[in-house]
Amino acid sequence: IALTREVDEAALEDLEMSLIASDIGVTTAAEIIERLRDRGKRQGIRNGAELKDLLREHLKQILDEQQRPVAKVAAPPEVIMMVGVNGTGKTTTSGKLAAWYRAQAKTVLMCAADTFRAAAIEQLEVWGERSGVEIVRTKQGGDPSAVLFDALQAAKSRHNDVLIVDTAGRLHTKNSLMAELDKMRRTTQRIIPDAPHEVLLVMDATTGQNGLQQARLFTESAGVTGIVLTKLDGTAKGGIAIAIARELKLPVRFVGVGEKIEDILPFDSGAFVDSLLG
Amino acid sequence: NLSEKLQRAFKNLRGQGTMTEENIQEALREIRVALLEADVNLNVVKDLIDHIREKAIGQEVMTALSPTEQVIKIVHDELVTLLGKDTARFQFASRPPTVILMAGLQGSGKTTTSGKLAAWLQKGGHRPMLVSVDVYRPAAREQLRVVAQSIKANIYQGDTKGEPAGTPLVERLAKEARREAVITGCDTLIVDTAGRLHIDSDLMDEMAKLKALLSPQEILFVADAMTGQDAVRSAEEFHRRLALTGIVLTKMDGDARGGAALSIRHVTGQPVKFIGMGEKPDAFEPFHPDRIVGRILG
Ligand SMILES: Nc1nc2c(ncn2[C@@H]2O[C@H](COP(=O)(O)OP(=O)(O)OP(=O)(O)O)[C@@H](O)[C@H]2O)c(=O)[nH]1
Ligand SMILES: Nc1nc2c(ncn2[C@@H]2O[C@H](COP(=O)(O)OP(=O)(O)OP(=O)(O)O)[C@@H](O)[C@H]2O)c(=O)[nH]1
Ligand SMILES: [Mg+2]
Ligand SMILES: [Mg+2]
Repeated sequence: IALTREVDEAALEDLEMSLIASDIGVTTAAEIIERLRDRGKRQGIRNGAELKDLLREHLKQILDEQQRPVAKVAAPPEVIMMVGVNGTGKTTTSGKLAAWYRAQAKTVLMCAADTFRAAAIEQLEVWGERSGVEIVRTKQGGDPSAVLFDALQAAKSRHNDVLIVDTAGRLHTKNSLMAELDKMRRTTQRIIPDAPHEVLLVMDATTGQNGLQQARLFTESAGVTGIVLTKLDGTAKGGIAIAIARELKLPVRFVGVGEKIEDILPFDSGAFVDSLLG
Repeated sequence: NLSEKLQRAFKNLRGQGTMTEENIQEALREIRVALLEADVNLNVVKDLIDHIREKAIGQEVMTALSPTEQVIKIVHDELVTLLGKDTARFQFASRPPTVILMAGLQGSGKTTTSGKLAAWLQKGGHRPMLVSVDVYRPAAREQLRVVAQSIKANIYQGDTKGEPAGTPLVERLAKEARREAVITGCDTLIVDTAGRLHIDSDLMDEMAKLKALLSPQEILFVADAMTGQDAVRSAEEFHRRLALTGIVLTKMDGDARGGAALSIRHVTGQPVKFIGMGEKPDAFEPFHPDRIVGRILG
């Protein structure tokens, strides 16, 4: 069988453009399309629709390989830390997640560990009211590790199922802020040995190639275990999540699809890839 | 880096010769990759490469180093031309108050930038008034109030009177703030708005209504420097609905290359007027095109 069958190059080029347009990255797109070209030749696939199906399958596979069941928590509380650069949706997602866990009949506590930004604590308190979840807080400008300590002790003594920790937005290039996050993680480990059980990197779906560097450095300082991709109700495709899955082996756990409390969905790789390829 | 990649791409063009379509092909590919990795929009990159190719072909190559230097210079000049060579001016009203309307997607930095703009205007001897018409986001109006307090700027708080969050309330607050600015002798009014999607027709209508109500001298699109390919779509729609007068690129204190600046400038024709370089009110600078070009080219 000849291995040099023709593949529809125009179709491949269209697919490559749509991958780049989705923010998957020019190099990642080229590698994926090269692999698709090889496979297309070997399987004698010529038409564009079939190539697109193959591509859909491959992208889904990249994402599915990172999906793993969330590890069972030895003893409550399960501690979930929300981290990420400024403005991505950490506080909003904390509120949505609190409601989501409550809907599963879990008892939830939240920690307002962003003691820096103007009205950050007040913002989380509104989400606490909306989700019916109590917030452990301190005064503005207080020590984030100290309020985290209080929240962990409270969650333990009250036997809460889940503790959600909202942290301040910070750029991964700011060493002192990343060190603060590392310190918060170590504080958590001292009080609850397996915690934090989940460290969710909250990323804006409009983020470009910088998202990879964010994921790398946040994983170094905070031990990221998964991604929440927000603002997918916009027109951005969030393709950076595929580059992150491929290179850093991180799963997407949830997606944010709006500003209301119910606008959160567990990640569905098929739906995500369908929307990406259009 | 790009220079090294171009050196390799030009290994057949050492010494003398002329740049032709063939011998610069590999170099153009490297430039394309560099621009895409810097988050410049795909279609903008296509246009840029065409212009660069046009300018390069026919150029005489003088020394072994010169093809790389020449092409880098062409690329650099092309990007600076696209961004607009000079630092853009801020538009004041002939009769106060000058109204500045902040616009943009969720989380881009509008509220923080409103405070920075007020601080910048104060330094320039102005008397700004701030108002938040973000009646939607939890504690948004409180956030601006705290920011205003920290820089001792006037802020119109207004009373929402338990009215439901919606455009009528937004319009009422904006009207009252403008009147208050006039009464208190504030010569500038900065209107902070809620983040919104360019595909949300009700909220985009609200922006259009705010514009009609306030007749702002400046409508600033506040965009996150780490925005990727989607930057053109949102910027284009905001520009179509509002006729933007300028762009603020925030979070430039990170390591995002900032290619979105090129994309947004290209699709709106409007200049980047300021950049945000941090979370504090003083982390705000007028934009210099050549600095971001260096950053985009890595
Ligand atoms: N459309 C849309 N907007 C969202 C989504 N998630 C969050 N937002 C909005 O994004 C903006 C920023 O959200 P926050 O929750 O304050 O983000 P943050 O990461 O906590 O911000 P910092 O704490 O300042 O770093 C708000 O206007 C939210 O309503 C989403 O899934 N879709
Ligand atoms: N490092 C850095 N952070 C910034 C900059 N500008 C804004 N931020 C941060 O980005 C986050 C979002 O800023 P906001 O001012 O709340 O954004 P917004 O556009 O008003 O958000 P919405 O009203 O929800 O649409 C906050 O954590 C800010 O402190 C900047 O230039 N550099
Ligand atoms: Mg927050
Ligand atoms: Mg705001």
